[in-house]
Amino acid sequence: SLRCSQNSNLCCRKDYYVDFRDIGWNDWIIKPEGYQINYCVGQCPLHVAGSPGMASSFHTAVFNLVKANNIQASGHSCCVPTRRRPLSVLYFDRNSNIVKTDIPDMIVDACGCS
Amino acid sequence: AAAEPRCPSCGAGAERRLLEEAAKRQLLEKLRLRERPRLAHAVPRAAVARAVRRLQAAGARRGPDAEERGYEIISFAEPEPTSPSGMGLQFQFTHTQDQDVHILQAQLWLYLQVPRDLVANLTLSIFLAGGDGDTVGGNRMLLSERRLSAKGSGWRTFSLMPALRSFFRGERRTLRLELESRGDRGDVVATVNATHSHQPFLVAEAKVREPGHRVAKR
Repeated sequence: SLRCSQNSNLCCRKDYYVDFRDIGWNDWIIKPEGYQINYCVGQCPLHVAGSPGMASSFHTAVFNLVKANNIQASGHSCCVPTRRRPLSVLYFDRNSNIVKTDIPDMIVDACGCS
Repeated sequence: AAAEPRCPSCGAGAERRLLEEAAKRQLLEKLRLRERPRLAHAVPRAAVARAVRRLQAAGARRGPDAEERGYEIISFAEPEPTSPSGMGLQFQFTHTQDQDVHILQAQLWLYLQVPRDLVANLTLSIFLAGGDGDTVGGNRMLLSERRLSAKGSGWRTFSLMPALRSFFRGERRTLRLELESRGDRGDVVATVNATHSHQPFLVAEAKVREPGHRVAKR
C-alpha cells in the first residue's frame, strides 16, 4: 500500500502516532505508550478503482467493467482501509484492576480504492 | 478544521488535536468505556510489575476473535473489614450489563506467612462470603481447600473454578473471600501478608460475547 508523500495525491496511508503522555492518558493505560492512528486519504480516479494499493485481479475486473460499459464518473471509488491489525492494551479500570485485552481491527495497515 | 491562513503551522496543530480526539474516542469505544477511568486508588508499581509478569507467564495468547473478545484481569485484594476470621479479602469488578461474560479460569495468589520454626502441614480453605444464592452452611460457600506442606513463607496459587463462574454471571460487583488455615494440631498457622509488597491478587481470564453478536442457532 502507498504511504502518503508530498508528490502524490493518490489514495495512500497517512501515518500518525498518538503518544498517551501527550493526551494525559498514560496514568491509566499501562501498555503500550501510544499507538498509530493511521488513516486513508487521497484520490481514487477510475483507472485505479478497486486497486488496494497494487495491481490485483479485483482491480482488473473493475477496470474492464468501466471500459466495457463506458462508465463516466457517475459512481466514484473511495480511498478506504484494506487491511487492519489488532492493538493489545493493558490498562487500569475504575476499580484499579489491571485489564489486558486485544482490540481487533484497531490499526490501519493498508489503504486502497473501493 | 480549516487551517488559519495567516499561520501555516496552525494547520498541523489543528490536525494533531483532531487526531488526538479521534484516538481518545476510538479507544473508549473499543474498550466499551463511557469515559476514561479515574483510578479509585493507586496500585504500587511493584505489585503491578509482579502481576504483569504472572500474566506473561500464563502466556495465554488468543487471536482477536470478533465473536468473543478475550480479557485477562488482575484484581488486587482490599482487606475485608467485616471479616469474622480477620482473613477476609474483597475484590471489586465492573462489567456492563449487556456483556455476556464467560470466565475461563480464575486463580487467587496469596503470600502465606508461616512461622519459620514450624514444620507441619496445614489446610487452607477459601470461602465465598456474603451475598445471595448458592451458600452452604450460613452465608458462605467453599471455593477451594488444600493441604499445604508449610515449608516457609511464599506465594501460593489457588484455583477458584468452577464455583466462581456463577459469580461473574450475577449482578454482584464485590467479591468477598474468607480464608481459614488450620494446622494439623488445629491452631491457626498461616496468615496472609496483605501489605502492599505482598498484596494478594486474583488473575481471571474471560471471554466476553459482545452484544448484538447473536450466533444463529442451527
